[in-house]
Amino acid sequence: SSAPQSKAQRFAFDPTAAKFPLGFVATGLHCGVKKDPSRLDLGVIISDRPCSAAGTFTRNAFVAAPVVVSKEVLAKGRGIARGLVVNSGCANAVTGSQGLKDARAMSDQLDSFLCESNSSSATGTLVMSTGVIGQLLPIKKILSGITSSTATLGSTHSAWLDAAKAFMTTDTFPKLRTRSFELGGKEVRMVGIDKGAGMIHPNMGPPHA
Amino acid sequence: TLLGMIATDAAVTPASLQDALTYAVDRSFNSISVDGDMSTNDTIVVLANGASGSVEISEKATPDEYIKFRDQLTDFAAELAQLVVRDGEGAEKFVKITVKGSPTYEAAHKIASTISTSALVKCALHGEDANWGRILCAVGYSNPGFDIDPTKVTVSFVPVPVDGSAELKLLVNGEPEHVDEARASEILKSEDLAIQVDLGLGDESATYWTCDFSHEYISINADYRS
Repeated sequence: SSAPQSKAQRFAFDPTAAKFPLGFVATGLHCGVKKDPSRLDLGVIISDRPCSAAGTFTRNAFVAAPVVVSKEVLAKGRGIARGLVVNSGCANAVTGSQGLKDARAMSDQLDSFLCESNSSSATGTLVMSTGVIGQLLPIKKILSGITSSTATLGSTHSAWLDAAKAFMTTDTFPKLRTRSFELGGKEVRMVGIDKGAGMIHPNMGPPHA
Repeated sequence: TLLGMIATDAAVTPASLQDALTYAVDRSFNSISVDGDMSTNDTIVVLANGASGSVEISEKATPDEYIKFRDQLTDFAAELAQLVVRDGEGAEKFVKITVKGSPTYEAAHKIASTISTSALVKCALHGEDANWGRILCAVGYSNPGFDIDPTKVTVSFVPVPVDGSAELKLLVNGEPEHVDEARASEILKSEDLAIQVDLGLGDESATYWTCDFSHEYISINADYRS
């Protein structure tokens, strides 16, 4: 006789047995891209050391600025990166040269933090944006948000869940999962976040394709 | 837009990580459809920092461990991809479409994609109408690169989870079955269901995940910019 569970309840991430990968921290916050201050719109994920990095990207001819910049980061670092910054609410797509500048500024802003916070000189921040097409990012708010985000980075379930919430647009629930398995006699862990509810029929390929 | 990231503490060379991700995405995120539209921003990235202390994986140096890692990544990516379909705008059904009996994986994938994108198939799924003619029609115009033989095609509904009862065959070798509409209705009432198409032309197969089209989808997208 109880009310049926919502999707958010049925597909909620169960953290009880979760094992997050070592060496990564994450956070999510509201920086002002979305109008509603209760909705998170900026996520940051970084590693405490350089990572092998790979990506698959849309084959749409109108490639958004963050896609261009993420491909540049992978090419420049020869497959090495350390961080990811994502905003939701504005896609930074079809935004011309200013859009490219803004996406590069997001990457550079987190790179600056990585340089200051670690003796390793390796940087490389991938960038993602999602939301409305054809509008410029409120870049000052985002850059300020990236600076603020470094105070709340963490490796807890709560930190990863906030990062997952920061990816969301019309999604009705955050999409966060983990798994662990043995590889070469060692336990390895994975965490995954994704988002998407509409404009979904991906056909992605590697950056050099 | 689809965005996703996977972070792991496994150690993998950059080139092998890219190959593993490309393989995984083809069988997961590139095998889902909500509304048939491709975004300007779709991106999936993976970061591997080696903090677990595991041996570094590479296709050439450690092929067995590479395959294990690649398959784990593929399965994990499919789990994440299916969450997107579950949360498709206005979606009330979660539908697994498998095309088998194909000469190539690519052709099976293309046919499954065509069925998954058909607005009429997706409306029928929403209405719980066992309209197999729309499924067959989509197969017929999918242009897979070879001639489909209509006399070899079999289409079935499969209950999910498999409840012990047999799949419901709608068309066998091109001949319409006498469909038990009550049984069809029972299968289609479930949130989860599977459609299976056997081309009878080979051994390759591919799977797609899609959802229905609902009134709510229109409501959400009629004023997205505002």
